[in-house]
Amino acid sequence: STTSALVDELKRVNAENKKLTEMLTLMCDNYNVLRKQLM
Amino acid sequence: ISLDLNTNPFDRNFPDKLPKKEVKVSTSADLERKWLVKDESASELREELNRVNSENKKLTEMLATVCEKYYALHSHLEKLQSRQSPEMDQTEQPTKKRKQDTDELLGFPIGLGSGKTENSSSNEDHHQHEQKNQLLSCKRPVVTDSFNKAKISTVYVPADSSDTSLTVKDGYQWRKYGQKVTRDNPSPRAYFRCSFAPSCPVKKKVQRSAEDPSLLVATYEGTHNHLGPNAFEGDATSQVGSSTVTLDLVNGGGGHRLALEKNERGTMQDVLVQQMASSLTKDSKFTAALAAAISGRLLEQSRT
Repeated sequence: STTSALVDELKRVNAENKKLTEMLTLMCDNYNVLRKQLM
Repeated sequence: ISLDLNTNPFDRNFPDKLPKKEVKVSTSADLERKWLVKDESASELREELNRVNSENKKLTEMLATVCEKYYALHSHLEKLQSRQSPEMDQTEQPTKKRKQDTDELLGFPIGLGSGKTENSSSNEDHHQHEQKNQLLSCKRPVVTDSFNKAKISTVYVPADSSDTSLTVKDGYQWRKYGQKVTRDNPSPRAYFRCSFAPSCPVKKKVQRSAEDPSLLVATYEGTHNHLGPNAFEGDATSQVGSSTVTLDLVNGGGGHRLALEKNERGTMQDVLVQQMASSLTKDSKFTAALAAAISGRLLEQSRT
């Protein structure tokens, strides 16, 4: 049961990781667009 | 009663004495191995979990940094845009929006740490759209406030109640670009920008005081990036050497402190004239020419 709980937690954290990575990519894109606008 | 279990390991014949029980022993060893494997996998899982968690933390920090930079850049862009199209009304509206957006931003990191799992790949578009909304909704954080802060000062000028021109003689030249009636005051409010605009960002609002109609309230936004007004230009909204009585409500804490503000323009001109005169008097050629001209004029006058 401990192992399965760990696996579940790992899944959740992985999903969060994925979400964060996507948001970071998106934010970087936005930042670069803005930078180009200013240049 | 003998307590000997015949488990003497030093007995060479001991293994032979345990014919079938060996099977049982091997099963428990297997279980033990299985437990060990489980323990190993659990520790591996824990390690992996720690690793992903630390990666998550790093990602969150990076995201926060990028967000901060993005907002700083965004506010800078807005600042530039507002300089290009200086509409006084538009500068008032974002203040309300800024507060609202700041509140939204404060809620932003909570959304990140909510720990919602999204395993379904069919929801990815919706998920991305949601993220975009989240990112777009957190424009203008607190950082931008200090960035955009312009110096604002209020000046109270006594004015004739019959004068409807809303002219404040502060020594600078202004261009009127708008007028509107506000809810809180029956007198219209006039908007001016410095005649050096767009290079000079200073703006001025003038309105008759609602409490005391004998006073005009001039609100200045920004600081002039040039010297005092040019003495050789003049229009209806500027006068040389004027002085205004100011009532500083911003810094006075409601104490209605009266201060006499002398215009620096006259002083500046005097200094320039004095400098010019002193440099000319030091020039021997100039004094000689001046003396010759005066003596020549005097001789002409004496002849006539």
